[in-house]
Amino acid sequence: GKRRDRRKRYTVVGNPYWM
Amino acid sequence: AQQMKQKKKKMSDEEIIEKLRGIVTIGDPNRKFTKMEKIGQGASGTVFTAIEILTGMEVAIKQMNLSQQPKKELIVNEILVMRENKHPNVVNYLDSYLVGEELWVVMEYLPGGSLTDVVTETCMDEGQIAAVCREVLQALEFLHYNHVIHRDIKSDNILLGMDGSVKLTDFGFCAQISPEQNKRTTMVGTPYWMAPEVVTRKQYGPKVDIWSLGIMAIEMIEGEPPYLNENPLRALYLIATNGKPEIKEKEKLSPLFQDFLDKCLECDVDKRWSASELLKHPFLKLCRPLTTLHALIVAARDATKGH
Repeated sequence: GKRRDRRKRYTVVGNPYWM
Repeated sequence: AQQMKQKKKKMSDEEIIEKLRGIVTIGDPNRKFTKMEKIGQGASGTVFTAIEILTGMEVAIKQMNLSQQPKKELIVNEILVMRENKHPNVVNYLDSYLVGEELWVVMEYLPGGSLTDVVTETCMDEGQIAAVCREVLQALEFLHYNHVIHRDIKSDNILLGMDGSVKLTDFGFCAQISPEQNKRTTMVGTPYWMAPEVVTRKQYGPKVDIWSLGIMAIEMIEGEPPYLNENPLRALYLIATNGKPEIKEKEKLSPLFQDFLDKCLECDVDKRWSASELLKHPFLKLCRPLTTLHALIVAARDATKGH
């Protein structure tokens, strides 16, 4: 089965914390 | 200055809550609905299934705690857009309630789950991919005609009925454009599905949804978007520098499908086709009946249960 990483699929608005 | 800024934001929160009170239905939803099962958890809230006591109809309820919402105006926008933009390929908004700080948004429930389960757990053929693309393009043509940009097109936001019906959901991040302001610059969306013009912070318009649809078509081929194995920041860099992503074994796809992808994943926005143009693309002549999605939905559900 193909891998799914939930955190990476969250929507971002403006500057996310990791930018 | 800090206090003034804080006061300004505070006031606008109260204004938003006041505005919400004018939109929502008055009354306690706990007396109208019996909550059943939690089916989703997103950044903005939790989604449950529920039964409407009066009719026995199964509905989906998105529950959000307003105090935890950094951008409350997006919630008002979501309700207004869904309420005023009814379409067979858009999840139907039914009602909303404000219970103290908790906002309940009641919507149509589609038991087939999201397209993500189907793309990650099963293999779709080109006829099925074409059918899903056609249904989403119909929704986008309607929304763009009504000056709405969804801004978060991805398989997670495509819901399926057991009959294979395909509907777009989650308008929490959409933008309403106007003749005076038909462009936006705020970076909104999910990194791996973002168009280059969004990533490079240029002004963007409705065609960002078309790029994201192209990425979603890649999901339907490969099971996930390009660069998902990278961290989001690196993915944005790769989108900005590579532009159109590589598709593994692209030669195995039909020429019509390859051309359809090229029209969606065109970096030059003016050359990128619109939803209306894509609805006339010959690739969509390969569409198989939506009912053929039923077997995939059941298989995906069994597979996810198995996990």
